[in-house]
Amino acid sequence: SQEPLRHDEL
Amino acid sequence: MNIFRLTGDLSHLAAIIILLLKIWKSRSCAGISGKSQILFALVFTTRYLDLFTSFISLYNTCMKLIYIGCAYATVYLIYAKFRATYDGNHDSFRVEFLVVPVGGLSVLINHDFSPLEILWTFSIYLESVAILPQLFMISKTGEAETITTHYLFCLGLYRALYLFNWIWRFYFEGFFDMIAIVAGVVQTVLYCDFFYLYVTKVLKGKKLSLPA
Repeated sequence: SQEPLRHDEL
Repeated sequence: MNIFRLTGDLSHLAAIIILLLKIWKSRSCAGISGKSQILFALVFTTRYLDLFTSFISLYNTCMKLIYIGCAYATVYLIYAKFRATYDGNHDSFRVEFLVVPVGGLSVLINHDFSPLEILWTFSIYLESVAILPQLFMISKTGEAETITTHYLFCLGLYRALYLFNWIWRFYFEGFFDMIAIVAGVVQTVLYCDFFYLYVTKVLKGKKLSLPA
């Protein structure tokens, strides 16, 4: 499975 | 972090604080859509669940906590502390017409079919339309207090600045997030009519009132 996406914005 | 992103975040923060202070100082939430504020609380709650799973930066964590805290404080002031001043009759937008399609869309179009990712997507889509009950309320009553228009301006400016941030990030980092961009464009477009009124009326010292 893929790396969990990181949302670095607010 | 670029200047557009930072000023966007600060504009967002300013909007949230302006609204809280307006309600607190006037001891009234007249003219404010409680439904929009509940939607924003839902937006922050579903988006910032990653507070539990990943650490990005101290700035990121602090801002998320402040946004969530302020959102719930606003809802509390409207529906509990100053409930008597809440103008429920004019706050008649049917939020299920937003939440249900947005929920469906976030299940259908997302980056990854996982619970956290779907909730993040839901929050992005929902944020883009969460202001509609507020704009609907203003169109119904035909007017808005000047301080309320400052709130709306900061809130619209925030997403417009994010658009520049995404252009910047695309050019300099090769980064883009299509879901955020499309929803951000929609969100910004919804404010265009209001921006026009803000510039032509409020900035010239007039109260925002719509023609009957």
